[in-house]
This record gives sequence, C-alpha cells and structure tokens, in this order.
Amino acid sequence: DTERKVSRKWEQKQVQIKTLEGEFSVTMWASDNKK
Amino acid sequence: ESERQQCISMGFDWGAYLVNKKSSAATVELFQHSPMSAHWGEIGSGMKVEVLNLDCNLNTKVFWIASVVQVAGYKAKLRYEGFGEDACCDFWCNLCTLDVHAVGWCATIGKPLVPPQTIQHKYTNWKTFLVRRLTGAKTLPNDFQRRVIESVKSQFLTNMRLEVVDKTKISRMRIGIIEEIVGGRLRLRYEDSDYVNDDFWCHSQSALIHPIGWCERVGHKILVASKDYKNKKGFKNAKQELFPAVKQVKSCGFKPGMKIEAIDPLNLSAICAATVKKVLKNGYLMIGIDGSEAADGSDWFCYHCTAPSIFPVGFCIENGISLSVPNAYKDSFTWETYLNETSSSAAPVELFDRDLPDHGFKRGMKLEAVDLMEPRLICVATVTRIVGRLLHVHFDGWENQYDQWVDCNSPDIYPVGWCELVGCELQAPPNMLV
Repeated sequence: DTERKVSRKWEQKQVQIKTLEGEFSVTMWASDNKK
Repeated sequence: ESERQQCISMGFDWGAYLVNKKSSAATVELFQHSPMSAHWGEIGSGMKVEVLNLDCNLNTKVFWIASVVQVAGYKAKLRYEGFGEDACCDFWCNLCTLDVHAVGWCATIGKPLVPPQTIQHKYTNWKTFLVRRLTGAKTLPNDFQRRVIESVKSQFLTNMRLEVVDKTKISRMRIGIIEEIVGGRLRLRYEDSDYVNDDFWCHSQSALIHPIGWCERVGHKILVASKDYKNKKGFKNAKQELFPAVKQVKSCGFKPGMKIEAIDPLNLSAICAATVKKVLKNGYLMIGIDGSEAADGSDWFCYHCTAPSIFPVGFCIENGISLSVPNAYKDSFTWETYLNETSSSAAPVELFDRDLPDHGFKRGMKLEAVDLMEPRLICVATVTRIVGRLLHVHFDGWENQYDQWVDCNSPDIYPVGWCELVGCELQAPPNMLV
C-alpha cells in the first residue's frame, strides 16, 4: 500500500545538472504536479 | 504598546530560537488556511534543493545543492552537499523564498552550480559525487514557487466592501473597505470613519467579517451605515462565496436567557459564565459575558451557535479550566447556585457543536499567532495547553495575562516562517532584544 501511495504522489524525473565541469543528468523523485 | 513597538523585529532568527529553546514548530499541514498547507507533506528531511551559495566570494549570485536536515514550519535547516556529517555550516532558510529551487533549476537558466569554497577542493570529481548523492533522492516539484505564489493569493481585492465588527463597540457592525491584503489578512478601513488610520486587521476567513447585507439577513440590528449602504460608487462588494461557509442551521435551539460558557471576546485568556441575549437568524447568537455587561448591551458579541468559542455549562470544571464569573460569586461559585439565583437554565449540551478534529497540535509547539487584542501584531508564540480542539497560546516573553484561547482551525495562528513568507513583521519576544 505504501509503495502504491508513493508511486501515486511522486514521479521519477530526469534532472539536468550543470556544474563548472559540464552537464549531466540524474534521476530524482518530485511530487506529481498534476495531483 | 510602546514596549511592544520596541520589540518589532524583522530579523528574528527562528532557527536559533528553536534550537535554544529545544522546541519544535507546529508543521505547516496543521494550519489549513496557510499557504502550501496541502502540499507540505511532501517536504521532509533528506530532500535536495538548489539554494544560494553563501560560502563563496564571487560577485554574482551562485547556487549549490543542499540537503534538508530539519523542517520547522516554512523554515528548514539546510546542509550544503559535500559537508557529509559535518554540521558546522548548517543554516536555516525559508523554503518558500525566491532563493530556493528544485534541483535542476540552475541548469534550466544555464547557471553552473558552484560548490562552497570551504569544501571546493574536497572532491576532484564533483560529478561522480553529485550523481551518487542525487540519484533516487527527492526534490521539490518544478512549479514549487508558482504554487507558493498561488497559495498566498487572496480572492479578496482592495477596495472591496464588507460588514465587519466595530472594534470600539463589539455589539455593532460597520462597513469596512479593504485597504491592504497581506498573506490573506485584510486591513479594513471603517467606511464611516473620519480618521485616516481607523483600521482593523483580520484574516479573510475570520468570523468577524461578512458580506454586505449579512446584518439584514440574520437580523443583526446594529449596523452603522447609511440607508443606501448596499452599494457605493467606485467600490465592489465582496461576494458571499469569498467568505467561509458556516454550518447551516434551521433552528439552533438556543433561547434568550440560557446560560453558557464562552471565551470573552475582550479578554481571550478567559472563559466566562455567559448568557444568550438574543437569537438571530441562521444560527447566530448575541452573547453577553455575565458580570461585565454594559447596561446598553454594547459589549454583547455575535457568535454562531456552532462556534468553537462557546461551551455548555460545566465545560471549564470538566476540563480543569478556571471559569471567570461575576465578582459577587468569585469565592463561592457553583453553576447550580448561580442558575438558581439568576432563575435561569443552562443551554442543553446537545445544542453545542462538539466536533473534535484530529488537529495534530501538541503542547510546546511554537508558532506565529495574532494578538487578537491588537490584531495588527503577529507574535512568536507557544501552544501551552490543549483542551479538545482549543489551544491555549502563550506569547513568548510576555506575561500569562496576554495568553489566548484559540480554536485549532483559527485563521489567526500560523506556522513558523509565515511572517517572512508573506512579508510582514514578526514581533520577537521582548527578552530577545539586543
């Protein structure tokens, strides 16, 4: 149940990171904008 | 008042104060009327944000990623990524300010993240470090700041007119015009007043304001207004739907003369023996506090029959609260004798709304609370007692005589950091003056 609740509320997203050495992306969780 | 004025502090440091007092703050979710309340469950320790890097000597504003260590109201203790377990540079920050963003925000505006200079040489490869720290972690939604802005907005607008309690004579109503709105709090100017600064602050969900025409509708006889008060050129009346809905009541069952216990609207630290003076329509009652009634009824006060500020006879004794009674009965008060001697009856218990929400407030929690006797002031405060849905709020650094009983859903209490969020002054405890 907890697993389902989390998956409803949070979505995985690719996040772009820019540092002085260059850019790369990571996978993070953010709350679903639509809900 | 002059002492209070000296205590105004824009720079009150909530973080240091909570640590110093070893106290916790009431979470934002407990304040349903507060901005972001519905979303705050998503905020927690371990969350990553992009935040202004204050440990750098560049001339431009740069950002770095920080981890939320602790949340207190709208404020969070943050630690820059790279410090590991070292708390030496932890800092408190209001998460709803413009310098806090979701991870990824800097890249969207082409701004490189710059590590704090204290640790800039700690890692030779920041990319590997950040990938390890960020993958699978939580961050804010991209539209977090838009949500903050939306949730602070009020549907009330300046120049709207409404009916409001007369602060100088609480039994009567006057027409108020909204002059200013700050975080959902309205600064109202009394329309009939000749004085420029004759204003009154209250929250837009306050029970002290009503739409134009309310007095007539409920049969409240004392409204200071001209015959054609319902419309005024150049002004808009605030619509009914902007005001909080009250429970619909066909026949409330209260009768004039019935005795109750009620929070004294002129001394909110006291719960008093009181009398239903008049029953208006739609469940509204005019209440008089026993023993302090002005002969002309000018201190009667209008409460809705479902208001959390009125209680059945015996409520105080049942909950170990000292009941304020008329002077003549001070040393020997019992409800039984008093009802006998005043030839009156107690309002039946079933007439009261005993809805008890699972509010989540705990003793000792810190918050920001309006001084309802001077409602333009919002002060550092603590919940010192809880009785059902009633919170006993103490203003930190002030005598207990200024304490107030407020309902858990009162729109006059706010989470730590609310004043900073909406841009109003927070009154620091007087002993915090340097």
